[in-house]
Amino acid sequence: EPLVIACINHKGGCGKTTTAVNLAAALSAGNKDMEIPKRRVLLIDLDPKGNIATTFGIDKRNLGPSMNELFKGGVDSSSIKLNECLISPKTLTKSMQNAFVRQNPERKRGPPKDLKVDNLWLLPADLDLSGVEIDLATRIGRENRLRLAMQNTVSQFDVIIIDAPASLGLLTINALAAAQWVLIPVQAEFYALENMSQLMDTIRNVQKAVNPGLRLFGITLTMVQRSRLSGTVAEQARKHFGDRLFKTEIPRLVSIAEAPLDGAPIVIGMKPNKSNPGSLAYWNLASEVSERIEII
Amino acid sequence: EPLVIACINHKGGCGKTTTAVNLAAALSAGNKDMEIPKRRVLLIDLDPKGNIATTFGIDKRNLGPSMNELFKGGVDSSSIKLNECLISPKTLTKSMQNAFVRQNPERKRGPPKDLKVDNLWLLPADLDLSGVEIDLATRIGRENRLRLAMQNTVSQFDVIIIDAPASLGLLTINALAAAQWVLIPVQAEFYALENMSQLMDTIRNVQKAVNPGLRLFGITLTMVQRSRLSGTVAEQARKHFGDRLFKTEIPRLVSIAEAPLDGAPIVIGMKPNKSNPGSLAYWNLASEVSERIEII
Ligand SMILES: Nc1ncnc2c1ncn2[C@@H]1O[C@H](COP(=O)(O)OP(=O)(O)OP(=O)(O)O)[C@@H](O)[C@H]1O
Ligand SMILES: Nc1ncnc2c1ncn2[C@@H]1O[C@H](COP(=O)(O)OP(=O)(O)OP(=O)(O)O)[C@@H](O)[C@H]1O
Ligand SMILES: [Mg+2]
Ligand SMILES: [Mg+2]
Repeated sequence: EPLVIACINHKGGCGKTTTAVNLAAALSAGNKDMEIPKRRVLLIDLDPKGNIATTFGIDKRNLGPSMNELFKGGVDSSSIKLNECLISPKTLTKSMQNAFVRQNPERKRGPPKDLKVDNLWLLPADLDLSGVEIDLATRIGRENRLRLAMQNTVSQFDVIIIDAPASLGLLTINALAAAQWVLIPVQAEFYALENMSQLMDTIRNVQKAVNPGLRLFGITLTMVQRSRLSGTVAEQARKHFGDRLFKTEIPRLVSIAEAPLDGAPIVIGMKPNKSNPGSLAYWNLASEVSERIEII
Repeated sequence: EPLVIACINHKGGCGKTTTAVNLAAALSAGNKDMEIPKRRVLLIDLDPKGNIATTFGIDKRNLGPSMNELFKGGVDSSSIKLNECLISPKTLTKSMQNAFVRQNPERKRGPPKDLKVDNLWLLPADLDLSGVEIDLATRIGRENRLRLAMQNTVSQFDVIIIDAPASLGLLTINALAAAQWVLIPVQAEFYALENMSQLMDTIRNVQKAVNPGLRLFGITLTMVQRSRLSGTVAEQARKHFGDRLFKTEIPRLVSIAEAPLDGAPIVIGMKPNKSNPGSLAYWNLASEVSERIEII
């Protein structure tokens, strides 16, 4: 029985994708020193922008059967099985190494040996998912298409992380219906608290109407920098969510944004240590997440 | 005949709202030294997050008839007229001054006299618009609801700026169908160029299928900072879009993000000069936009 976590926030650009990708990569790799066990992780991209494939250097024009077919098929006649749409660790690794070479032609030695993933699978998305979302409105069981597609096909994973788009449309509702846990990345900025309260209302509605088992996994502060807003938002979040707020705060660092230039998310591309504070921050978050997974 | 500009990008958090609000405020105020004439401006918020009302300190729980009613009504029986949903410059000004006082209780002198707008109207949004978007999928003329609502009611404005959400769903399609011009704020980051090309495809589809008159007003680089990515993205954007790329680059500055703490967007809250580079940048962009409006 895999643990299913949806990474949700209708505020744009608050680090959903960066958080989903780095947590998935770290949890799949594990880390002995930090006592994070290896896990088999499936990363599901539910965002038509399809940024996750791009992070790993995957060319979306060469994708095989995809998420879109899973949503478009009839409720019991979906001719595509979820497993047929998955990109394997082997393919992800090859793609990352090719991306490294393509984007760093001046580095003659090529990609580092440890630029790889062993236990991470990806279910990618592409832009057609926008049209799929619009069509989905008229279909029977429209909130449950992802949940249905996941049945009987995902027992081989320990953790499934779903990256949702910045909206409260049917794709996000599908993520909330398919998940057991919600992880909310929050950027400390002017609209953060108002957007949080909108989001909590939506989650409550989904709990009542579609998924009573849905619970809050945690809130994580992202892109943190010194500012009048940072302090206030962090304080309010702590007051409201108590220990649901992860202790690790992810700082705003150009290195985190630029990691995909080297073909991989920062937790893979850089060792977690004092000279790589971006990698260290996401590994620390992964450690907190891993502990929380073990207590659940 | 107002000029209608839609502020569009399905990438989240790239500065659509900040750009829409600051341009609308600057164009409505005008600036003699910068040769920007005063214009009557309508700002339309099409994003269920409703961040624009919040920027001006408007309490969304007290909104009268809203955008949602415009979309929900029958094609010819919409009982609500767009003009009934508008928030006037007088109400916006009062709200900004109250927000200033509420958020700065330690400042005994109260809000500055020039914390006001004279020629800016707002059509606000709230979270129910998410549900409205889902229901819209099954309605006749679903792409044209905003365009219809705008007919016969907006001739009193010189410029209309529409702020769209971070998605390519029906709300954004309505913005593209109702607009004559598209303004694209772009943050120079890893996914920027791929997302741009996805967006241009969507715009082309809307041009073919729904709005042949739609044209590109311009591209504007936002949240610019020194980084490997900044240079590459700016260079590629310049190559691809030529003079469609505005010369003004908006720097990443905490002051821009924190301006709403003083009850107003930065172009109203701070004078455009060397000690307020955030305000200066957006006023410079407004000046370029104003010139482009005059040539069109
Ligand atoms: N801690 C950080 N420091 C600096 N840049 C960051 C950080 N986290 C994310 N970024 C960058 O900020 C941008 C937005 O992040 P990301 O795409 O993860 O957000 P998102 O919530 O998934 O956005 P969307 O709403 O568009 O899906 C990306 O270019 C990303 O690389
Ligand atoms: N130039 C800038 N420097 C620093 N912060 C900025 C700048 N422009 C915008 N911001 C802040 O970044 C955040 C995202 O900006 P904004 O909300 O305008 O983007 P958006 O594209 O409208 O997002 P969404 O996709 O959620 O609608 C906001 O908190 C805003 O105040
Ligand atoms: Mg994302
Ligand atoms: Mg916005």
